[in-house]
Amino acid sequence: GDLHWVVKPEEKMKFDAIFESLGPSGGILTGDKVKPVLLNSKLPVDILGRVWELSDIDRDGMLDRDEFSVAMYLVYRALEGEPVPMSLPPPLVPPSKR
Amino acid sequence: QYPAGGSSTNPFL
Repeated sequence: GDLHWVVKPEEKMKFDAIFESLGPSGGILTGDKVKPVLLNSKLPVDILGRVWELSDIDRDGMLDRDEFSVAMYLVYRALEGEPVPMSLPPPLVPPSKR
Repeated sequence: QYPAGGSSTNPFL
Protein backbone atom coordinates (compact mmCIF):
# COMPACT_ATOMS: atom_id res chain seq x y z
CA GLY A 1 0.00 0.00 0.00
CA ASP A 2 0.97 3.64 0.04
CA LEU A 3 0.88 3.85 3.82
CA HIS A 4 3.83 5.89 5.03
CA TRP A 5 6.15 4.20 7.48
CA VAL A 6 6.04 6.05 10.78
CA VAL A 7 9.87 5.90 11.01
CA LYS A 8 10.98 9.12 9.31
CA PRO A 9 13.89 9.02 6.81
CA GLU A 10 16.14 11.04 9.13
CA GLU A 11 15.34 8.72 12.04
CA LYS A 12 15.93 5.71 9.82
CA MET A 13 19.38 7.05 8.94
CA LYS A 14 20.20 7.42 12.64
CA PHE A 15 18.91 3.94 13.48
CA ASP A 16 20.74 2.43 10.49
CA ALA A 17 23.98 4.01 11.74
CA ILE A 18 23.46 2.45 15.17
CA PHE A 19 22.62 -0.87 13.49
CA GLU A 20 25.88 -0.79 11.51
CA SER A 21 27.90 0.18 14.60
CA LEU A 22 26.74 -3.03 16.30
CA GLY A 23 28.39 -5.21 13.66
CA PRO A 24 25.53 -7.00 11.92
CA SER A 25 26.39 -10.37 10.42
CA GLY A 26 24.71 -11.09 7.10
CA GLY A 27 22.52 -8.02 7.58
CA ILE A 28 21.08 -9.13 10.89
CA LEU A 29 21.80 -8.58 14.58
CA THR A 30 21.37 -11.41 17.06
CA GLY A 31 19.44 -10.91 20.27
CA ASP A 32 22.60 -10.82 22.37
CA LYS A 33 23.95 -7.91 20.31
CA VAL A 34 20.72 -5.91 20.52
CA LYS A 35 19.90 -6.64 24.16
CA PRO A 36 22.59 -4.42 25.79
CA VAL A 37 21.62 -1.51 23.53
CA LEU A 38 17.99 -1.70 24.61
CA LEU A 39 18.99 -2.20 28.26
CA ASN A 40 20.99 1.01 27.93
CA SER A 41 17.69 2.87 27.62
CA LYS A 42 17.02 2.03 31.31
CA LEU A 43 13.47 1.08 30.41
CA PRO A 44 11.96 -1.77 32.48
CA VAL A 45 12.81 -5.23 31.14
CA ASP A 46 9.14 -6.13 30.65
CA ILE A 47 8.74 -3.07 28.41
CA LEU A 48 11.86 -4.03 26.46
CA GLY A 49 10.50 -7.57 26.14
CA ARG A 50 7.39 -6.17 24.52
CA VAL A 51 9.47 -3.92 22.26
CA TRP A 52 11.31 -7.05 21.12
CA GLU A 53 8.06 -8.97 20.57
CA LEU A 54 6.76 -6.18 18.35
CA SER A 55 9.95 -5.58 16.41
CA ASP A 56 11.07 -9.17 15.73
CA ILE A 57 8.35 -9.47 13.12
CA ASP A 58 9.43 -12.86 11.73
CA ARG A 59 10.20 -14.14 15.27
CA ASP A 60 13.58 -15.56 14.40
CA GLY A 61 15.29 -14.18 17.49
CA MET A 62 17.26 -11.69 15.39
CA LEU A 63 16.61 -8.23 13.99
CA ASP A 64 17.30 -7.08 10.47
CA ARG A 65 17.81 -3.41 9.66
CA ASP A 66 14.09 -2.60 9.44
CA GLU A 67 13.11 -4.61 12.51
CA PHE A 68 15.87 -2.87 14.44
CA SER A 69 14.46 0.51 13.39
CA VAL A 70 11.07 -0.51 14.79
CA ALA A 71 12.74 -1.48 18.08
CA MET A 72 14.62 1.80 18.30
CA TYR A 73 11.54 3.79 17.37
CA LEU A 74 9.53 2.15 20.15
CA VAL A 75 12.34 2.69 22.68
CA TYR A 76 12.66 6.39 21.82
CA ARG A 77 8.89 6.88 22.01
CA ALA A 78 8.78 5.05 25.35
CA LEU A 79 11.52 7.33 26.67
CA GLU A 80 9.31 10.27 25.68
CA GLY A 81 6.54 8.79 27.82
CA GLU A 82 4.45 7.17 25.13
CA PRO A 83 3.14 3.70 25.97
CA VAL A 84 4.46 0.76 23.98
CA PRO A 85 1.48 -0.74 22.11
CA MET A 86 0.40 -4.33 22.74
CA SER A 87 0.43 -5.07 19.03
CA LEU A 88 2.19 -3.44 16.11
CA PRO A 89 0.01 -0.75 14.46
CA PRO A 90 0.06 -0.92 10.63
CA PRO A 91 2.01 2.37 10.25
CA LEU A 92 4.82 0.78 12.27
CA VAL A 93 5.15 -2.30 10.08
CA PRO A 94 8.17 -1.75 7.81
CA PRO A 95 7.26 -1.57 4.11
CA SER A 96 9.52 -4.59 3.55
CA LYS A 97 7.35 -6.72 5.90
CA ARG A 98 3.91 -5.95 4.55
CA GLN B 1 2.36 -17.75 24.86
CA TYR B 2 5.00 -19.95 23.23
CA PRO B 3 4.38 -23.42 21.86
CA ALA B 4 5.12 -26.18 24.35
CA GLY B 5 8.66 -27.40 23.88
CA GLY B 6 9.56 -24.37 21.80
CA SER B 7 12.15 -21.98 23.05
CA SER B 8 11.62 -18.26 23.35
CA THR B 9 13.19 -16.11 20.68
CA ASN B 10 12.89 -13.13 23.00
CA PRO B 11 16.18 -12.31 24.78
CA PHE B 12 14.25 -10.38 27.45
CA LEU B 13 12.11 -13.30 28.61
